[in-house]
Amino acid sequence: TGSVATVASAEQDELSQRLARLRDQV
Amino acid sequence: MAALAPLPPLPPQFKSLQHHLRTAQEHDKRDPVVAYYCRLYAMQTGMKIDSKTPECRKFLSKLMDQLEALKKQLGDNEAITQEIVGCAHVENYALKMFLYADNEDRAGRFHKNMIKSFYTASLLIDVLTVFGELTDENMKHRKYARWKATYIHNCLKNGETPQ
Repeated sequence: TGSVATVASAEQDELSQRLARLRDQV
Repeated sequence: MAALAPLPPLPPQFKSLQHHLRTAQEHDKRDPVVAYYCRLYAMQTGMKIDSKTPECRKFLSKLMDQLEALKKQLGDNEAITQEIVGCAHVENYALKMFLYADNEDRAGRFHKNMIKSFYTASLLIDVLTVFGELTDENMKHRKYARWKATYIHNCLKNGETPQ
């Protein structure tokens, strides 16, 4: 379950990063 | 404008976003800037609601694809490239909707289109939260528009004349 949680967290981060890029916040 | 890739079915967790997403679809041709920010609101709010379960992540990822495609297509529009301009655009549009419905109301003309205008105005004021905190005036307009839409809808449904 540890690795499943890690993958989920990485995907979440990816979404957050895409959202920040979209809004020119990076 | 090129068609957007369709979204997967809406996960139940995102039910509260269905009206904003439908408003986005309805404005894809009529006003792409409004459509873009409705999706951005759904994206931002959806991430707060649930970005962990696979079903929600998949939905949000596809919604993000749509947003990125739209931003590319509308890349020369200042209301997209500068959020301050986008905010003014959405706010003006919401106010126009509100004033149309309010004028109809005051003239005693009650119909589906004015109910929808009140409701859409309230949804677009929700969308303004992507730019920051709402002004007191916007909060009042949102509350009034949502109440009016519900009240007039119920009156018409029950065959009563709104007061």
